[in-house]
Amino acid sequence: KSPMMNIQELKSGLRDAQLLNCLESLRVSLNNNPVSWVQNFGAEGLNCLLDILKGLHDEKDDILGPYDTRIKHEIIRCLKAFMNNKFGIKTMLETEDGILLLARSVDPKVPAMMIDAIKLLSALCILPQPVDMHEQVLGALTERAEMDEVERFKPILDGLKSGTSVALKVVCLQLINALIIPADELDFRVHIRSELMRSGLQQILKELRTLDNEELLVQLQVFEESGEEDSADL
Amino acid sequence: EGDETGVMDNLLEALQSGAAFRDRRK
Repeated sequence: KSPMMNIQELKSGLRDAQLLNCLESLRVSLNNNPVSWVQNFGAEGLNCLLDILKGLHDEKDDILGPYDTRIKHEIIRCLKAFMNNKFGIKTMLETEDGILLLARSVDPKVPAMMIDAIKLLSALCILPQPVDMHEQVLGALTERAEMDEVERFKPILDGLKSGTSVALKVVCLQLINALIIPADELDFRVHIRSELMRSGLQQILKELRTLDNEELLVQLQVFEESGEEDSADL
Repeated sequence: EGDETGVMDNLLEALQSGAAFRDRRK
């Protein structure tokens, strides 16, 4: 199927199994075709995906059908495939609410989707250009939290609490590192760390240190070492 | 410019290994 045929299908109002099939096929195409195929899918295709994702995020949980959670996750996977080149990342950053929709996908009730959404947000934070990406991601997490009337780091801290998978814990700590470390200003880094600690990270860190997992250890060390360096600078 | 694939994969690998953060701090 050509990029245009995919776009037409996404615009045709497919639902449930048919929409999920369409998205799975699109993800394979985005992953396996040359970047020129992704470019032809382009901003129009990306906006189709984001429109569907926004529609599902805007629905109340009790109205969502059995396919809708899988559809949301499959869209996140498509976004990852779309953003696996400079054109895709640039096009995503030019959208009005692409980052906010990723932030809204950080949902501890759907851990597998949360993992994929957090990975994309973390990657955006460490982009060398634009320089303020970590602030944009933090802004999106803040806006999302305001919509849900919760503390802005609650979903991430919920992902780190006991009972969640190690894979989820690793990416949550990775996002915390990606939000703090790229910041140039010492005051900003200290402020965010302090807010996280007050919101419950201090207690959670004690539990994380008892887990024997190499990837988690990497993120813990990064977090602790950067904190120690900043304390010394202060 | 913009024709290469694997950009996101590379970013995710750098995050996972911690290399992304070591690069930024020093």
